[in-house]
Amino acid sequence: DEIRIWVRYKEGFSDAVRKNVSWSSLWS
Amino acid sequence: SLNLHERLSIDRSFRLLHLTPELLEVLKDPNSKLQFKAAGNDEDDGDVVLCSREKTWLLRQKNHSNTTMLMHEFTSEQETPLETTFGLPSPMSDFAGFARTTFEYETKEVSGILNVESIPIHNGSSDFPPADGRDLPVKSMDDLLASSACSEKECLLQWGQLGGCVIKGYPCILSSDFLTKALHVTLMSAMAESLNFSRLRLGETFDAVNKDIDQESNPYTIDVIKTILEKYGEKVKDDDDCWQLNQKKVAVWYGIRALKKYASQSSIPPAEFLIKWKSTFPPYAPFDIEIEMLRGWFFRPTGSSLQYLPKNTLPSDIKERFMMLFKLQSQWDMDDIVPFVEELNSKGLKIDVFLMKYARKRRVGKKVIISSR
Amino acid sequence: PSINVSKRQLQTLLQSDQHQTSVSTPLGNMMLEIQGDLELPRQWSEDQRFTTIDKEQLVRWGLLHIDPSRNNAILFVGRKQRLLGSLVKLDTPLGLIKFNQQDGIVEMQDIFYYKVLFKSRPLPIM
Repeated sequence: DEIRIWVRYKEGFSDAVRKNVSWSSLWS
Repeated sequence: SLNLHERLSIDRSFRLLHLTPELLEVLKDPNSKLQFKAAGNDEDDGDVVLCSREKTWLLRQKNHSNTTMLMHEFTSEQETPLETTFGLPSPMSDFAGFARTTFEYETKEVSGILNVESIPIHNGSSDFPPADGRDLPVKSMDDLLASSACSEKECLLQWGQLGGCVIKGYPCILSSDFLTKALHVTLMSAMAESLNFSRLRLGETFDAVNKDIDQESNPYTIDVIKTILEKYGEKVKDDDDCWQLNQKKVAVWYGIRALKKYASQSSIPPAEFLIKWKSTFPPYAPFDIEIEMLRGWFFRPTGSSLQYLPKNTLPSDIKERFMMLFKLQSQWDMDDIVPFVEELNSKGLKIDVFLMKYARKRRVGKKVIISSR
Repeated sequence: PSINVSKRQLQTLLQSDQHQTSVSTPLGNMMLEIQGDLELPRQWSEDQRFTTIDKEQLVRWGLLHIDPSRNNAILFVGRKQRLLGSLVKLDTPLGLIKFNQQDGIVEMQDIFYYKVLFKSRPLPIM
């Protein structure tokens, strides 16, 4: 089965970092 | 059960935005509008905010480590082969992933800031604006609003307070000197025509100022008079064209100018200063004055005499500012020192707590005295 | 710079006060989240899992089953993995916004109140 459909599990969840948003990043 | 698919080519133009209760209210109001804005122009890449007509929210990107897939239901033309291995009901719908996101935009309500970086200062000279607005990067109020990370309501409020003026469509800020002259002339003319300071109409006030002025060289155009009313007055409720003069604001403006003029090089006793201050008003002006109104603009080098101290000469570092203030005056009445330091209370601490971080506080009778640690 | 956010697509939704109460929104969108990386082929293959709908090439990668009475969810990924998860109410509803650079238009297309979340380690298919 060459078609790879797979979840690579991650032990933890991280979402601590926050940063301001630049105008150009809205469109990229 | 649902069949899940994903598009082979992912669309990267989707974003997820936190909708607080306030934002949901704005969305639900059919008359409201929401805009993404940033200070400056496209290339400046300032921080993006979201604005309704009245409020500003800062966008904060919160990255995360999960896979989030955004999917849309569709009708499959094919007969999907039954997956009998799992013993589940056969699939009834199909969803296709069209985007993946690894972050969300949080929204935090903030105070919008008017962007006056490129707005020229106008001192009343007749050569403003230049023909065709040459060399003026901001060519209209719409331009100014579009280049400010600020809601319309907050922008206009700040604009009025700053002495912003629109001359032949071009935004400018009136210089302190020009504001002072225009205010003085407006007050004198209004009194001469017995206009009511509680109900000053733009048209009447303009006519009063311009009675007997040669129009050729007249800098006090209707836009300038409007700026004066906006800056030194408050719009009367439900009347678009009428302002109530804020007598305290006017008195303070004259007082600061008087401090600058009479108490810059050396200090002046308060009683003498009050007389000087009063003398700067137009004759018969009805404004009450008190030294306390000018807190945040003077210090007392010796005993009770006053000396001019503009905040923009003080350090912006809080420790250094306190050091400088105590160097100029070793002990301060708490009410006198607070206006010099409260703008640096960035964490919004209670004022007592804030002062105690950097200074010593003690009670002497009814007064609270602040000195260095 | 400044750009209006169009809420044209949301109008009927907002007016009728309808909003998402189950796995997909009234407008047919769903938010699925997995604690891990989901690897899928990015190139077409002659395999029954690949289809084309409205000129879009799709790969079928999973099967989702929701038990609405308990908000439990099972996700089968490929032929080998099984994930257990649930329908979760979002702390703050999320607006789905498209930034269309070509047309210079920004549009809020939907609002998510729930997501289907899988945070446990995948199990083998028995």
